Amino acid sequence: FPAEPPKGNEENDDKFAEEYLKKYYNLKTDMRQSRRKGESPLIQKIKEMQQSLGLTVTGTLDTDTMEMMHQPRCGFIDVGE
Amino acid sequence: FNVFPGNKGWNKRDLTYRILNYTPDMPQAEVDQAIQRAFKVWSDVTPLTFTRVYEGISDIEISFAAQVHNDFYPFDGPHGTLAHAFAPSSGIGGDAHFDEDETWTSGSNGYNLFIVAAHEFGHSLGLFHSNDPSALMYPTYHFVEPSEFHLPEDDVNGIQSLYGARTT
Repeated sequence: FPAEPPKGNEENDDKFAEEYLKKYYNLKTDMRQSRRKGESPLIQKIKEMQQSLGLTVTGTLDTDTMEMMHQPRCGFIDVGE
Repeated sequence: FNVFPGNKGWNKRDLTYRILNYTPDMPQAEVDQAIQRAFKVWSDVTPLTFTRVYEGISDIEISFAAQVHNDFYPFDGPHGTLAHAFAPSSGIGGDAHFDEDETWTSGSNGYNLFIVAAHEFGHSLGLFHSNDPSALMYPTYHFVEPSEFHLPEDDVNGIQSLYGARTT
C-alpha cells in the first residue's frame, strides 16, 4: 500500500482549482508570492466559492467541491467586480 | 436568489431581442423556438414582454461565438464555460453569448439551448447566480426535459423582486 496518496493528483487539483478560481471567482493574487507571505487567498476563495455554490464550507478541495468544479457552467464571474 | 448589486434591472418592461447568428448544430427554426421559449419562462411570471427584431440594435443581442469574441471573457473550447450574459444596461448590457465550441441541441444529446438560454436571460434581466442548487440561476448546467420545465420558486421570487408579478 502507498503510505500516502500520490501527490500528483493533489497538485493537479490545486492547479485546476487555481485556474477555476481565477476564471470564475476573480482570484488575482500571485499564489507563489502569497505563500511566501504566509497568506492563503486560495483557501479564502475556495470558501467563498463553496458558500456561493451552497456547499459545505471547508476551505479544502473535497470530493463534492471538485465534482462541482468539473461540471459545465455559466461563465459569469461569481463575485462582484 | 441574488440580484446584481446596484442594478435594479431594466427601467422599461417591453424589451427587444435580436439573434445575430446561428449555431450550425441545430436547425434555425429550433434555435428560434428555444430562444423564444427561454424568454417566455420569464415573461410568464412578470409584466415583461420580449419582441424579436431583425434590424438595428436590440436590448438583448444574442450570438454564438468561439474563443475570443469581442468582450473580455473569451470562451474556452468544449465544456467548461457554456455561455455568459451581461447585466441590464446600454451597449453590451443584456447581451447573451453562447460558446460555439459546445454542441447545442433541443434535446439531451449535447447542451440544451433552451435551458442554457433561460439561465442566461436571467442574467440579461438582472439576476445574479443563486446558491440554491434547484434554481435555474444556479451556475452549473443540469438537463431538464424542456416539456417538463417549470421555473423554480427561487427564480420566480428573484425576478419578481425586480419587476413584480404578472397581473393577468
